[in-house]
Amino acid sequence: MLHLMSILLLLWKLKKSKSCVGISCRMQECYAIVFCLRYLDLFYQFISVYNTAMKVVFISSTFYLIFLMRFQPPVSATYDRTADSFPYEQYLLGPAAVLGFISAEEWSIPEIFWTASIWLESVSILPQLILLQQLREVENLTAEFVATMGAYRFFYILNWIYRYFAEGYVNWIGWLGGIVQTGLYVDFFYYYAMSKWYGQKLVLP
Amino acid sequence: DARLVGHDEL
Repeated sequence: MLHLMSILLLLWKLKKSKSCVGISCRMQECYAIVFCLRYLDLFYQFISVYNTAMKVVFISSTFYLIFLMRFQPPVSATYDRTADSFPYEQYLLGPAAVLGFISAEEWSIPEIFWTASIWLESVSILPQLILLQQLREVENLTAEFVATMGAYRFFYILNWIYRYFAEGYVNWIGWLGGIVQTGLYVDFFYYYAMSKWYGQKLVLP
Repeated sequence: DARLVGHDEL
């Protein structure tokens, strides 16, 4: 729900301000790749209506966000290609593919794709964080969006602890990826919490 | 086999 909320917040921000200054389209592209790799199972397995609906919403809303930022004026006119230039193709995609291949529990295409998607998701926030560090001053809605985008994985960790004790659920790759992902946010969260506490604008060091 | 059940998380 937090993940969904972060997407809705971003959509709302783009529609309301008609600007995507401070938003990394490259992060959305990473997520689009994550979703396409992971949700291939839409074609051959059914878990629940909720699960299927969320997958479809995540994929379609993420592609819509990319479309808005890259191609749809007036939002696309505010997109700064030079600032949002983190080369995830080299730094994230390659390593995620290699890690996905060597750490997959089983060498099948869906399993390798799933594993690679977990590793890629764990670092997908990097383009966004690096963009914010260049700008330093973060708009309120952008701050909420990034905070919810980080918080959802933290709540997964709580759920994993519950599931481990309640059902003996084990998911080593998911857990490790989740810890890396949450760890990358800790720094941002700190500055976000401080700005909320003091009721000031979020300014990154 | 857990994989037969598939990944049930998003």
